[in-house]
Amino acid sequence: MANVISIVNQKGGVGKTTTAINLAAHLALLGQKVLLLDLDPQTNCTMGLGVNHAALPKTIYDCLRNETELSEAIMPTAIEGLSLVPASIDLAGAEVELVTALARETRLKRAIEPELDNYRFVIIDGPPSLGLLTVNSLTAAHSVIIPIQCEYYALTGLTQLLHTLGLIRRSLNPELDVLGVLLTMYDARTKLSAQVSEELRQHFRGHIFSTVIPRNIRLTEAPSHGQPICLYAPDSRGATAYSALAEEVKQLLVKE
Amino acid sequence: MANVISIVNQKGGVGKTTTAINLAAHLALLGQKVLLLDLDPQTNCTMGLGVNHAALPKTIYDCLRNETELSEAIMPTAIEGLSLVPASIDLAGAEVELVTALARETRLKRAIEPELDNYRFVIIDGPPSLGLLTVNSLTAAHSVIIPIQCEYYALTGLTQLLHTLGLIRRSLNPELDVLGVLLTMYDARTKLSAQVSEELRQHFRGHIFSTVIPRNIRLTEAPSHGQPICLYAPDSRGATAYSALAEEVKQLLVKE
Ligand SMILES: Nc1ncnc2c1ncn2[C@@H]1O[C@H](COP(=O)(O)OP(=O)(O)OP(=O)(O)O)[C@@H](O)[C@H]1O
Ligand SMILES: Nc1ncnc2c1ncn2[C@@H]1O[C@H](COP(=O)(O)OP(=O)(O)OP(=O)(O)O)[C@@H](O)[C@H]1O
Ligand SMILES: [Mg+2]
Ligand SMILES: [Mg+2]
Repeated sequence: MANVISIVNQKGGVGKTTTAINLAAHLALLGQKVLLLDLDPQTNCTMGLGVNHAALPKTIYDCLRNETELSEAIMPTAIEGLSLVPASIDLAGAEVELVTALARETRLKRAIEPELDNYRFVIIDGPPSLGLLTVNSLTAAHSVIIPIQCEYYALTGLTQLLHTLGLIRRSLNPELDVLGVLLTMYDARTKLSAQVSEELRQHFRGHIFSTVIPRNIRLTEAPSHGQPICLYAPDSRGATAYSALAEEVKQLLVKE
Repeated sequence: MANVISIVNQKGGVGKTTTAINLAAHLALLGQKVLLLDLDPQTNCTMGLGVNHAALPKTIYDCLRNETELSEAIMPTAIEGLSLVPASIDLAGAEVELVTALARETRLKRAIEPELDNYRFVIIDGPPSLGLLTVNSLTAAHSVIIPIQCEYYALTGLTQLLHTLGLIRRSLNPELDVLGVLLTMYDARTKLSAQVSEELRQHFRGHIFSTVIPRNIRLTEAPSHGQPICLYAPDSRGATAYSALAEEVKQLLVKE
């Protein structure tokens, strides 16, 4: 049975997509069978793997509208063991279309259920908001990873997010647990990163991954080559960090 | 009569809040009377000016619910000529609450109308999404500034955003015009910034500000001190860039 992990934070630009792509790729390199699912209308996850989001037969949007089985939208990637469910920009319409739909919060959960025995991990990327797409992701997930940028605005967002997770747990998904908070874009040149990290350790009682993702130019460049960091720059600090994160996630979730 | 400018981009973390705060502050330094309005439930604009978003009597949320005049929520800042309408996190509820409200798209436009003769500029910061709060901002605005991060994912977002602006123009605000696209976080160390900027100039027919905001550590640090860059590090490259932007915006909009 797959571990379904939602990468979530309504604060924008904190490294959700970068984490979804590179964690999924490194878990596949560790021999795990992984399904990466793009639930963001910006289609960044799909683009970051070099897929043209405008020329796809089936996407997650068709699955949410109950018109397509998830298996019809699944496509292979350049990494052995990693498959992708792509997004297209008409997903932006789903937020509005789902408002009046029946069982609107559990559409994604029902769409991925038939595939849960085919993968060890399902990683879901999402938009920077707490709307219906994120609610679908949190309802389908067993656990969440919260990327937090080591910059000033990072911490208020966390309080709001934990509040929303509590609402989801009470009404839609009692099992939902926080796998951990991941510090991203850590910049050793400035005291700010250390200050944010220190403040997080004081205020947040949950698990903080010991892996910290450094700010690394290679991670910015990789998506423009349509490749995860393990293919674009396997010896970079970015690749080393995401490889260490994949080990940590595997240790936490894969019972040998 | 005020020029109402909405800072908008549904892509997260591109520098919307940083642009809103520092453009507003530098316009005030140029002797303009400026009202900065925080329409993001993350309250980053409010925090970036050192205001405690949890201890406010009145915020933009109360104004949208028609319970308070905007004038009651306006507060002074450390900069002469710059006033703030703060946000609180209960603004997150507005997206849902407004869905069934009457004339839900024009709430902000009607709330700010009585103040338009008291300011030369009204600058509106918003969330990284195209929901009802952003629609309110775009309906109240005369023009928009679109910050674009010089990184790979920046350009798809622009196509979607221009599409949304077209919809707003046709149904809610025929006058809405794009004042310009602003390149942010430009990093001369990597070819990527130059590539994104080149691609933008080829594909985007509208106005691109000649001011480019460099990636500058001082801009990251300033909000943690509750100050705009002009107070925190007035000689930094970040302050120089936002000062140049304010000049450009003033030239475009203020007819002597
Ligand atoms: N550790 C890092 N070092 C340097 N750049 C990074 C790092 N992580 C992400 N980036 C870059 O920062 C930008 C934002 O990252 P990303 O798109 O992954 O964030 P996001 O949270 O998914 O954004 P959104 O909220 O819009 O979905 C991207 O251009 C990405 O390439
Ligand atoms: N030119 C710059 N150089 C360095 N850091 C910057 C620059 N502009 C913004 N930042 C930092 O990058 C982060 C994202 O910027 P900001 O919060 O302004 O983006 P945003 O678009 O408002 O994000 P959101 O989509 O969440 O509203 C912040 O921590 C900010 O301090
Ligand atoms: Mg993303
Ligand atoms: Mg912001």
